[in-house]
Amino acid sequence: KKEVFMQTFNELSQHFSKIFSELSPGGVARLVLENEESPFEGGLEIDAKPRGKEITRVDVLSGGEKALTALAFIFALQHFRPTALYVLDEIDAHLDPQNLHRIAELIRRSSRESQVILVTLHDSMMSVADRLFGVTMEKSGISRLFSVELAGLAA
Amino acid sequence: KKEVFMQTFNELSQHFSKIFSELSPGGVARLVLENEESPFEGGLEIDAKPRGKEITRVDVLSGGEKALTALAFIFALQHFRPTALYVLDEIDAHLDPQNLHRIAELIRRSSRESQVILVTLHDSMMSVADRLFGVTMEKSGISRLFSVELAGLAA
Amino acid sequence: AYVSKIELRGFKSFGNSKVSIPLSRGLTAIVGPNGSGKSNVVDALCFVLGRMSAKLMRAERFSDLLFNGGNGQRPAPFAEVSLHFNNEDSALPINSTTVAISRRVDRSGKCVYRINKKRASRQEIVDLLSKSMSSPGGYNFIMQGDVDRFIKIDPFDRRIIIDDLA
Amino acid sequence: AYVSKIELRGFKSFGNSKVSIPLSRGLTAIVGPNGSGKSNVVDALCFVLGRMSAKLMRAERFSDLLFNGGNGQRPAPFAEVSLHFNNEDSALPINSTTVAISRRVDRSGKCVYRINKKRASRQEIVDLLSKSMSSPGGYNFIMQGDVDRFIKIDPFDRRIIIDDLA
Ligand SMILES: Nc1ncnc2c1ncn2[C@@H]1O[C@H](COP(=O)(O)OP(=O)(O)OP(=O)(O)O)[C@@H](O)[C@H]1O
Ligand SMILES: Nc1ncnc2c1ncn2[C@@H]1O[C@H](COP(=O)(O)OP(=O)(O)OP(=O)(O)O)[C@@H](O)[C@H]1O
Ligand SMILES: [Mg+2]
Ligand SMILES: [Mg+2]
Repeated sequence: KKEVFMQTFNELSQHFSKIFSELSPGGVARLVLENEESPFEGGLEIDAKPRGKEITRVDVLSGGEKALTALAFIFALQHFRPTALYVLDEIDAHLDPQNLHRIAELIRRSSRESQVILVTLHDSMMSVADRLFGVTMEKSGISRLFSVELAGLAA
Repeated sequence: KKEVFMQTFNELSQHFSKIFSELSPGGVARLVLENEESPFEGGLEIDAKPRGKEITRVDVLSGGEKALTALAFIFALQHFRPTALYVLDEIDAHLDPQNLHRIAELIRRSSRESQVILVTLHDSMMSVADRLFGVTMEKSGISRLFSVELAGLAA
Repeated sequence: AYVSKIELRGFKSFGNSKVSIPLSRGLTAIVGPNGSGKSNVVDALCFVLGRMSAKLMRAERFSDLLFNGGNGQRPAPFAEVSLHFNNEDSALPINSTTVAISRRVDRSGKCVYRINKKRASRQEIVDLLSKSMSSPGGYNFIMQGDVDRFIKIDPFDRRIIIDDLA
Repeated sequence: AYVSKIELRGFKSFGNSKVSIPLSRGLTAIVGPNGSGKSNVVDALCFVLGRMSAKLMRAERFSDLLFNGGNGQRPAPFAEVSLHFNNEDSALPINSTTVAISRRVDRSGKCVYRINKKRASRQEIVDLLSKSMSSPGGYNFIMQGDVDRFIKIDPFDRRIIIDDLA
């Protein structure tokens, strides 16, 4: 049982560290078992070291850095057992423009292999879409959906 | 004791409803005591009705609508006992561009009476500032602060 | 296989007329003001894929998923969502190049599932789509607010995520 | 009265050199990348205004507020924040047109407060500033993440907010 756990842990760990480095250039992060001998008696910590900073437990990071680390973890979970469709609803709050751009690029790359539906409020995120739909709610309380031309948006 | 509570409640209620209408044009919201007879036996609910929608308990609203309603509540608390200085750290996640604009305008108005320090990641929020400072972290791990010219930003 | 379009009718804020959303094979983005209905589209996908808990779709019970009439319209008698697949690569174990999955719920909360118009059980739909549409833990669907939960999770629960995956 | 400038030295990520932030009488905005130090400026304000809990400034203990040396610098021997006020309207009950409040903490966690360079007690600072800088409940300071807490608060705790105000 611990065997299976460690296999899963190691595979997830690899995905996580790789994705974090893509999202945080020059940064490194790894999953750390609190109790490596008997994992089930401890929790799972994340050590993250953005470029130029010291390694710290993830809870000492800034709000945006925590969000970025959580996203790396989520994407690692997705890479573990890939599916044909991903649906992401507003995963980009807390991120600065540069981090938004990196997340957008990562999603754009995944969308070559899988189908992705992304709900966002940010221009930089919608600009990497192949298709764009706008939703508005009319006074009648009914949501209307319409196709949006992507050509005009800043890439 | 209930006297003092009801006075405070009514005053806060007025502030809240007024601010909500400014943030959600055509919308109304009010604070509702679960137990009006003995308030201390019940909680405090918020009923909110954005324009074109039915009155609902706030927990049925969308993510951004909940954030907007929470901000109206926070600003009402601030109006209750005004201070000379307000510090707001990233209060604008979850809001769409139009709501960001309204929050920015409300903050701009308050900054005529009080001093406000606003931390934000959004252009629309920083564009209403009288002064703008940028922070960056150097490879040395030291934060550097510098003044930013506001003239170039889209208002 | 990939989703060619989503169709909604009477589902949450989408009114009584059928709404059709043709998807890209790659990345489709949905934008719009707060409260416009973006997350309702996500709820529609959860619904048609057979989610058993109405709460996941931010409804107290399944009948809350029916369009409630909004401002002066008549409420919908049922809510229906269809998912149309292009199955030319036969990734879906069914002998058809186009596959339409649908789920309809009426005011009593009773659900009817269909595969290519033929009535089916929820289990048949889950079996048909499990390989492509669902991952252990459901992490292919990141709902609004999930990232915040991942940020706040304590180390023990975070490790339990791995237990469940293993 | 209003804050004319904030000065920081050795405080969190602000290094060993003195940093000076001249504020607008109206709205001053602080922007920058994630992790650059924006919230650390907010923590500096909490610190100089006499907050007793280091946790509020995202530190385990007060000594964590000292610049830790970052990448190869020497750690700071102390952390100091000063708040300079323009008191021409005499809104602050002190006989001076400029008022400088400062707080310094050293590695042992010992704090020294000053008003216009003269040593003072924390209570004196709190009394001096209470009318202008603090509101019951501290709602004039909305920290990162507070809005989310207000969104998730349950009705009972929400009502308790009013109890505390009354
Ligand atoms: N059964 C229903 N009938 C009619 N309208 C409904 C129904 N259920 C929900 N709604 C409406 O749908 C709206 C919420 O939509 P949704 O959560 O999709 O917004 P959103 O676009 O995701 O907003 P945000 O950007 O704030 O997250 C609410 O205004 C609500 O009144
Ligand atoms: N005592 C200290 N010495 C040196 N650096 C520190 C110290 N305490 C915190 N830091 C650094 O400050 C940074 C966090 O800064 P802060 O929380 O102000 O970021 P932020 O600009 O608010 O980011 P976000 O937009 O993500 O909220 C971290 O990188 C952390 O390493
Ligand atoms: Mg939403
Ligand atoms: Mg911050």
